Amino acid sequence: TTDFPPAPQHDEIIVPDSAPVTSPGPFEGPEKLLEVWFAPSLNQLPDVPESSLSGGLRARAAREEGEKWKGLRRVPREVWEEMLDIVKCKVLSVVEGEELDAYLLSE
Amino acid sequence: SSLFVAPHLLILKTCGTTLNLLGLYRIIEIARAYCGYTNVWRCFYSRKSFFFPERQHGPHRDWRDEVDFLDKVFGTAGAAYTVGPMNRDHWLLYLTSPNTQPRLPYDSKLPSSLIAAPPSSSPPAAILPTKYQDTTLEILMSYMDPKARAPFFHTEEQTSSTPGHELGQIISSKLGIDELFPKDETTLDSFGFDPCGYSANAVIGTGMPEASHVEGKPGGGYFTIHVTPEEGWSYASFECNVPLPITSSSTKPPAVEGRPTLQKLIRNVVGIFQPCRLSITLFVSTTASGSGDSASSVLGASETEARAWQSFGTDLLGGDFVRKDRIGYEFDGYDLVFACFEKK
Repeated sequence: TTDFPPAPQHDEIIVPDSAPVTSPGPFEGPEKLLEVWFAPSLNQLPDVPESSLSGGLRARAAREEGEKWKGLRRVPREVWEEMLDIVKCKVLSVVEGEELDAYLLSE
Repeated sequence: SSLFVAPHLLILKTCGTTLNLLGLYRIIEIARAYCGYTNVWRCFYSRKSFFFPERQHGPHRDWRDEVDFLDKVFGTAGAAYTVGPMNRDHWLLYLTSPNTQPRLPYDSKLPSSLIAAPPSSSPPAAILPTKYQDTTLEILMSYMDPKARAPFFHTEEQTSSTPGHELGQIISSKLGIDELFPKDETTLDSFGFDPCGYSANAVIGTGMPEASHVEGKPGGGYFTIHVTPEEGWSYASFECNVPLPITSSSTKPPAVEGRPTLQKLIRNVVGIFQPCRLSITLFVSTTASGSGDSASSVLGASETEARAWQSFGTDLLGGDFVRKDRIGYEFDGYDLVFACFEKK
């Protein structure tokens, strides 16, 4: 089991919307790169009991077994956009590959 | 900036003063709600040292804050590394051990409006497994030559009359970015920013290294490029996970006709952006490949460490560059080779 430290208070880590996230001045080129893997490979997605999925997604998940739009790719674009609002990025365009969606972002 | 989403992983690469790590909580929530994923197999967070650290916000103000943030999510499963010279182009990495249950600092609950949103649909496609190869190359380049920076600036007339995607296409074609990989397997999406700057995402082949839809064909992958061309803090990055031919006498290369070797790809990219300084990192999964492919063997002409080091050596970029550092790491399940070069 993992020994977690105490959880932080919400306001310790969230920058208020009013914070000046961008202002005139030089633009920082070096990127922050975050990779979150939920399985070691495409072919080793975890078995997920339908009961753990939210609402109407259960039936859909069952239907999609073995199909292209499985795992994280079943998440609608607007849900990723809401996450990207937190990060302070906007979607410019999307390319849908056979096993991968590539979103080009602002900033 | 770019976001890549595959069924089993998500890659978020953002520049400027974006709050990349603040997206982590939502990513974990979304994966739980939509996919039932309660554990994170691996999490990687990395970046080069900032030009202007004082301009960053939230956890990105300092590497220690970023590590604290991640530790609060992953507990003792995470480890942080500083790689390279601290007073120049060092590189920072945080990674977790396999299969960790993340912890959110608040009650996880997505807004109901998001849960209710209908998932997109598309015709089904079969996924056939082939040999799994997880290799990621990253080239971080700074202080570009003025000639290399010039194509990324646009006049007011250009930006007012040409949409960003068209500008991106023009730049991609002019600089040969659309020919880094064979055109017939490249889907390129690029954008030219006003008044300067450039981003590109490319999906190569099927899009993921370990899957191929046609037997005998190599797996695909992605590459992504971001450029900030302004003098004084010019910067370009290239990241790629496409399987490449291996120039090894002992390792049979995969069938990747038309694709450049790793060394040729690095030279082509560096030739486009002409940096004065650059760092190169190569991450190779060692447990998943199961074939003894280490970062060093993929990089070079031999599986022996000594010869591999030599192949990622001073002559990688020809006589114009001098190698300042070369560092190797063996992580749990991954090998990493890092090297810095400077123009003579």
